[in-house]
Amino acid sequence: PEAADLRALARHLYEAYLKYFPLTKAKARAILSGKSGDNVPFVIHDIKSLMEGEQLINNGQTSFQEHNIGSDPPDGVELRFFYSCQSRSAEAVREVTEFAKSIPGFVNLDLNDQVTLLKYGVIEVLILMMSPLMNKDGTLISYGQIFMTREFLKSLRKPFCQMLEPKFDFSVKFNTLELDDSDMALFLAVIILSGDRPGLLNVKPIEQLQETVLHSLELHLKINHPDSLQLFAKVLQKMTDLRQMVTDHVQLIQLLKKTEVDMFLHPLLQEIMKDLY
Amino acid sequence: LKEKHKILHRLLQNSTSPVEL
Repeated sequence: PEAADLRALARHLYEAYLKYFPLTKAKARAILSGKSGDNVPFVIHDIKSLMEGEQLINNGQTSFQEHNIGSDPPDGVELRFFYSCQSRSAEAVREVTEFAKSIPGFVNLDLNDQVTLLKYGVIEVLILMMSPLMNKDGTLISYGQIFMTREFLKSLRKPFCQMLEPKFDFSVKFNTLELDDSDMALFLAVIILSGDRPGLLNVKPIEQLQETVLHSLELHLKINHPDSLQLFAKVLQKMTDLRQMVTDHVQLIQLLKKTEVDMFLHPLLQEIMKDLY
Repeated sequence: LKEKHKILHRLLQNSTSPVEL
């Protein structure tokens, strides 16, 4: 019966994942490998193609202009692109929040602790969820409508060119584990339910929830990847890399705030990053 | 904590549409 409960939990989280995340790994890999039929992404590889692609970017997600913060969008292709990324990130935070709420027991936790778990977990989750969209040459953006090359991202001015390179390095290694969407759903829940986040008021129930999801993940990986040795341990090791990447990412954003005088940081992202580490 | 994270708090309490974000 216990194994049956763990299987049911894995199914439930996979269904929630499919419900809240519009671009699954299965869809992304189909697009990246050219097996998605007519769904061929627009490739951005230089400034000219970026200009052409901007129209697509702004159709695919809320544009900077729509936020109407009382000023014209700033000049500079890097900042404009950065704002598009922020809008998509804010929307992704909403998706992750909905997913978190679907984890059995999450909404019964102290509300302050729910806020803390999301504050500390959401950027780790967002970075992890970029992996299925990436290969060594570039990344899908804008819900899979656009493929942006890694070389183009590296050609942007500092520090913008430094923002995604560590994520590519991580993703290429992480993708060799070949997790699918059902594995990812459980792993995301494990990350969200980390009982060692600073300032948690009631750690015990969080650890109990995480323990159950961990058991479910271990069992699921054994069934789903019978030939992959030590996969559970390898997956859990990635949590350390994710924490380091968030620390580095937040430092880059702090640097941007100092160097880019006109920079506007989305209020939701500001909330999350303020006093994070 | 809730005071310092009003948007996050709102997202947790009810589903917010992308436009409201």
